[in-house]
Amino acid sequence: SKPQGMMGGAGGGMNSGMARPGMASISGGYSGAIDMSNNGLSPSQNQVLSLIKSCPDPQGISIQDLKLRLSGMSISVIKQAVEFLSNEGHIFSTIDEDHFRSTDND
Amino acid sequence: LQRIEQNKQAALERLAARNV
Repeated sequence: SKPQGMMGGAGGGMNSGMARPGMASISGGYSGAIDMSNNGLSPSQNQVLSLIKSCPDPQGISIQDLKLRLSGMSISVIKQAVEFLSNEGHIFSTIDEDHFRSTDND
Repeated sequence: LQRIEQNKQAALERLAARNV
């Protein structure tokens, strides 16, 4: 006939204040990623593409012009980017294999 | 200059193929 039940709720309140451990790992996985801001292109490919886009000439922009405007980027990197962009269909060669235009703007 | 258009069409087809 003793009243019991006083012990019931005593331990329960401790858990609710704990920090959520899942929050930290969400932002953690990003650190190693290359900057692919636009469409899966590398930064140098994006620079080459935007320069080609910005050229209004119907015959396109030459590799030499790209090299001049992207001072600091080596000619082989530019050529690689151009080749990649051409394979992807973003740009195409015009009067010769050294001049390129973008397909994206008309 | 027609070759340029042909190149452009070919490039557009490549682009379309990539985007499928």
